[in-house]
Amino acid sequence: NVEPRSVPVFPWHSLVPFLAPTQSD
Amino acid sequence: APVSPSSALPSYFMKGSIIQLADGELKRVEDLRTEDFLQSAEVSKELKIDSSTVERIDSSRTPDAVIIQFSVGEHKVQVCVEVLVEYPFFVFGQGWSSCCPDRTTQLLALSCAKLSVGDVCISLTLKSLR
Repeated sequence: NVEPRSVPVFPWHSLVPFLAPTQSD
Repeated sequence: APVSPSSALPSYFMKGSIIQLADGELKRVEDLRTEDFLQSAEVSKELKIDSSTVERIDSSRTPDAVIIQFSVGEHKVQVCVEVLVEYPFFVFGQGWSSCCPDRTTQLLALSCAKLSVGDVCISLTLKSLR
């Protein structure tokens, strides 16, 4: 029997850069 | 100081990678559309989408890297990031774009447009950050 190979699944937000500006208030 | 780039891009940018949207739907990275990011962020309790406009693209002392200056969000906060030339950003209404599309396609097989000054990229911030 051949074991099915698991395919990695990535969450959508890993593809988007986190450009969170530091707030100074 | 800009964030230093890593030596290799994450594997989720490779063509054919499976991406899970916030509603559970699975899509390949090359099939993602602007709406997928917007709808996923709407579902998210913590994350929101911000528009980040490319203001400048400068060469870097690091080989194969560039320094990109973004104007982020409604307050137009200036943020600099240092990334590899092949790093793909998602441009609103256009899709994946990088400073060197040929290299992105060569390394990741991901089709890209050329990232240019004035392009508006999708980026994330925390909803609680005000």
